[in-house]
Amino acid sequence: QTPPPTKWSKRNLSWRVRTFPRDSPLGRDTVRALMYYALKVWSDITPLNFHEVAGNAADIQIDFSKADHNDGYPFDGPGGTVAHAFFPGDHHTAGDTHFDDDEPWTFRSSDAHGMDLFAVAVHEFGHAIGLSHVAAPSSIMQPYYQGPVGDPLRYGLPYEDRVRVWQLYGVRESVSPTAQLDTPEPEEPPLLPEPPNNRSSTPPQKDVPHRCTAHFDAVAQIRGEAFFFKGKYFWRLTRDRHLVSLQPAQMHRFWRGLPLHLDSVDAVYERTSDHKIVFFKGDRYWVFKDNNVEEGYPRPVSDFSLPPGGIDAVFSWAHNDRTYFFKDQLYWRYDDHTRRMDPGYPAQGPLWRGVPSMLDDAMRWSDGASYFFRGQEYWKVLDGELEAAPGYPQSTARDWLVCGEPLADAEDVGPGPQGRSGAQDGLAVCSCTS
Amino acid sequence: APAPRAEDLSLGVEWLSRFGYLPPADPASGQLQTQEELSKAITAMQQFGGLETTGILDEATLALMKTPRCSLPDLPPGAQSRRKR
Repeated sequence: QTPPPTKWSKRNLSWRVRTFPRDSPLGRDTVRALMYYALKVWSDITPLNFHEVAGNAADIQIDFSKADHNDGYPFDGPGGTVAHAFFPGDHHTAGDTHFDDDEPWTFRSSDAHGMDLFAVAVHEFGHAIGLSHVAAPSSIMQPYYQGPVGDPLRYGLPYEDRVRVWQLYGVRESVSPTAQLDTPEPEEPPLLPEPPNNRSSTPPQKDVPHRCTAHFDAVAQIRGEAFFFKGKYFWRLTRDRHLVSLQPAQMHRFWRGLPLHLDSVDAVYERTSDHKIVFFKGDRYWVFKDNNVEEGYPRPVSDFSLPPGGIDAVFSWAHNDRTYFFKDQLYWRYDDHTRRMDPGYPAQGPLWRGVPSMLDDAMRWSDGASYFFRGQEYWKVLDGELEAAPGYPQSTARDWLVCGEPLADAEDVGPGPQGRSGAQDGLAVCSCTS
Repeated sequence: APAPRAEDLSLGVEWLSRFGYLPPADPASGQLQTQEELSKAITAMQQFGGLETTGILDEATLALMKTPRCSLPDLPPGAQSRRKR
């Protein structure tokens, strides 16, 4: 007598942590990492793909809320109901997942009173993709909290949950439905899950550019964060525009699969169709899933119907969901969903009044605006507008890379922070990843 | 078995309604449920929760009702109110 199950008709689903726990020992990046791994539990065995995004358009919006939060499922303080998620469908809350901010959320805690966030998240994401409660005591979809489920990196779904999700979405190609997924408990303490980071154990080399004087090769918004590329290095800013480190990270150590000898990139963007990340250099391009290159790359840019010679800049304009390529004074408009260049291009730039026709790169940001970079300056174009906002260009180094006013003599700039505010001690702008 | 305390009964009825074992309260009769319906709902809840099915609000049942859990109902809306015509 149960109604037919609801499920997503698409296979690429975006997610975002919209609000974080307020008084929790778990940091934001730990929460994001746990959400990533809890979703991965489901995507590892089904053809579903989850991608973290910024902005309000995510399919699965994750919130930490207290008491009544206007969705018909009020929370009730510590204990009682701890979380819920909405089933797939056409309604705007479909897939949204809410955790009670009054619970003592923990991760790998020995405290028996804590509420293991990973275990609860795996259960709730089961709802978010269409699974309902079951009575089977070993199922993750049993409605009662049963304590931690072990290491997020090694957790495998019980057989009945695997079967139920396969009934909805089928089996992921790389998975054998009869394979035993259970793994023995690790003897060593498992590693703390973290999103890919840019830490390097090697000391900085002499060719390290300085962020305050660099003319960036490429700029991109990836998973809601900003990446500024220069030479073999890049800087990373969180979605709150906080610089993760004053020191740049080495590109090939993070973007695994880029050739070691690659001395720079021309342009980078995150595809809206599947959230893969595309790097351009000269006549070639590479496609990354997360921070690992896909098989079969590099490939020629002619795949995009672009002429030889490469591009200067690329970005996806939120206004029309089209990707724009720029080279010298020309630009092309491309549909990432159909993988076709729109007819009538290239056209003579610029499309946006006030923005220079020759660019280093461009990106859209979580505020809905598009940002265009050239030299040490950038221009902002508000969502849907065709003209740069008044007051631009502004200094990229000052507004994005935590530097002072543009320096008269770039050669005098030593390593270390430049600033005009409390952020100049560097510590104020660091962001811990766990 | 001893009769459940009034507050446990109240908690039980509210809990069973919230998680899909009892139909939503009838506006004409307030929260009133028949004893038979209540017993059936408790039995269903005990079955779903892996408890011995007694049909009464015993200690184990009340303890399970106080266990932290997901907010979503265990049974789909309307599942408990279907009857033969």
